[in-house]
Amino acid sequence: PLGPVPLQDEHIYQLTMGKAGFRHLPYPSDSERIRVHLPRKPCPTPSYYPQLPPMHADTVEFFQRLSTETLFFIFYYMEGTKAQYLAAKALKKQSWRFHTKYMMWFQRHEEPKTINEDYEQGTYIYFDYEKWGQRKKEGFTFEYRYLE
Amino acid sequence: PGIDLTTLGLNLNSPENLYSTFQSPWVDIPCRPQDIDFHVPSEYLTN
Amino acid sequence: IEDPPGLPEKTEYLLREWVNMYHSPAAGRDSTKAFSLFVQQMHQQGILKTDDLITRFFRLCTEMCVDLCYRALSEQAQTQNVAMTRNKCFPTLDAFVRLIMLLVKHSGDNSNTNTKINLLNKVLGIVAGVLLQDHEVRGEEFQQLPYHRIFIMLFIDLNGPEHVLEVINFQILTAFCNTYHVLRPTKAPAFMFAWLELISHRVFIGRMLSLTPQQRGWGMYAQLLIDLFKFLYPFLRNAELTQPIHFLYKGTLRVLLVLLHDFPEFLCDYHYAFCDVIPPNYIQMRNLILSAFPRNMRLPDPFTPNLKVDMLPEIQHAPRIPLNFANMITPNSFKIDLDSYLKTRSPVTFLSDLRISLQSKEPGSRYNIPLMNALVLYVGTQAITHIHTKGLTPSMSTIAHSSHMDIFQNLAVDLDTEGRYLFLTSIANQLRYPNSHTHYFSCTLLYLFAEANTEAIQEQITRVLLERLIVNRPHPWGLLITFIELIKNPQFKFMNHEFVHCAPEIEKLFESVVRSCV
Repeated sequence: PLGPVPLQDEHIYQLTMGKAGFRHLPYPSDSERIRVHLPRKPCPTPSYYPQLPPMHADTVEFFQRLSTETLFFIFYYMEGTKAQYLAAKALKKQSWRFHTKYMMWFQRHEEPKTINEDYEQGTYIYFDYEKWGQRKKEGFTFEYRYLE
Repeated sequence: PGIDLTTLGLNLNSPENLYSTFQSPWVDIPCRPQDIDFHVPSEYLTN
Repeated sequence: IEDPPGLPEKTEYLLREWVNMYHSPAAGRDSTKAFSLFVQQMHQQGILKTDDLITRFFRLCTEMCVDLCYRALSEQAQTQNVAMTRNKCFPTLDAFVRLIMLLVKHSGDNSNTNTKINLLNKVLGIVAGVLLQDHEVRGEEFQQLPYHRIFIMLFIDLNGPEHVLEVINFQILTAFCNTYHVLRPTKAPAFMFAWLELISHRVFIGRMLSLTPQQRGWGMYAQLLIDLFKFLYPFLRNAELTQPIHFLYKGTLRVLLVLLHDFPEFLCDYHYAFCDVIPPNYIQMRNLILSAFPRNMRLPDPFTPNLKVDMLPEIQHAPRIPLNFANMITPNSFKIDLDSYLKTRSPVTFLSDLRISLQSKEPGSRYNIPLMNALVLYVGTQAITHIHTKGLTPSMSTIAHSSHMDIFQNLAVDLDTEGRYLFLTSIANQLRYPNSHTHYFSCTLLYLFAEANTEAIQEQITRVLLERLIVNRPHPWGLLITFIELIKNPQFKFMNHEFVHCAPEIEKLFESVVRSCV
């Protein structure tokens, strides 16, 4: 039984200004830090492509199933995001260790020749993000105090 | 009759909280991990 | 008062200097190294000497950031390159935001947090002031971009894992809520989409509704939602939505769904305040709020045969309503007469004057809806207390023959169609999850149906229930059990009423409900 109520002048003004606001909507990325290396580039894909991330795509278990190179890609290109954090956790579960002095990831390649409570010395694999590949480092001293 | 609220892009049966991946009132997909700013150790900021 | 000569130039120089330092690799973690160098420059330039100069500095910086954005946006009009605009603006805006955060963090000593909060309130007030003036001056050319970015990045920066900031987090939240209230959609309608984005941002919701202890953020957050509903009210009321308003409405539903899913207790607590500002004809949005129930509660299926609602353990407990709705019964003389009538059934004229007291002088509504809502809830809660003092529990028999029911029956009979619709709507707004209010008002609605002296009242009670049931889900539990009882209980002879057969599809609908009940 509530009949329509005529809009007052202030409501008309609000409608007009709301329409102006509607022309300049914020983008989701406006609420995120600048992504230097991998800014969002929404791209319309065929509707039969999955349009949503798979379920549980934001869990360590999901990231653990990714290949090492993929994890390093996520780690180095999605800096400062939850994806980088999850990739780091998954890499550690794949027995990589992040050395904060060199700010690089290392993985023991064989039983180190020297081990004491300060460091271990031996052959390691590290991920070279300049050449984008895993490389071996002989006789490397791995200092625990820099282990993250 | 209103709107079918299951078509607004929110997984209403999710056991997890929705707000932590809520992207925007204008978008009907949740945030992806790479969309969420995270306080990672400063050494991770290798770039 | 004009800026001192040279201050704009000095400010522009300093802002440019800071932006470069912020983006240099030597800035250090969270730009702290750059900041300690830059503060010396601010001292040298005398910016930090007086409160007035600091205020002018921030206003000039804000205006320069805004001008930068408008220049970039005007170029975008040619290039259509949205990313380019952001790439031009955000480095400066984010640097300015970091400067604000660091000044707030390092101002005053750590024990004296007032200095920090006063500075934050000052800066937020300045940005809001520049926004409102810009909104006024530019009219439809207004752009939300710079302000949205400044507010959201400043909020995220101030909510980082920093002990100094953690200690003052509640004051930080309060400062932002005050600012967002100042910038509510009725005051800055061209900013409304950015505004809803800001108050529904995951970090903001997390802080306001989850991380802040003892739910201290709930009242402030409820106020922001009320600001939104008040803006939408006149447009939803007419059910003619322009595309922008419909877009805003859908965005609002998304936010409410997140709250229903993650913080149902918040919606339970503030349902009353929200129903006051949601137009009665916006049924689905109201149902969404009324459908919330505490997560630790299991709702029995309303279609359970022989469901004994009054045997449910929760049915005795009153729901939390952190709002003093009794204070909303004005004028005081009316409240005094009301209390007197409830106690002694006098003054006798109270009932006959009731309809007039509920009239509204507001343009657009003949009745004072908030007063109606407050009266119904107040009389109902008084009735529940009255019944409990007699050692009884609300039921179709114990709610009858009381001064409280006199008032409800008088309203049912004496009000015109519009007034009775609003009255019945107030009652139906209490039909939620199992609690003592749901139970009492469910009995009241059924009692009014049974005791109605005209079929018109029974039809209107049915309409009020039906219009809430035929919209898309969700439907409040209390609404379902009331409707099922009305249809199932032979005492109401529901299917015998003429209006039940007023149209084939209506008749079919009722019969389908009867079948699913049986």
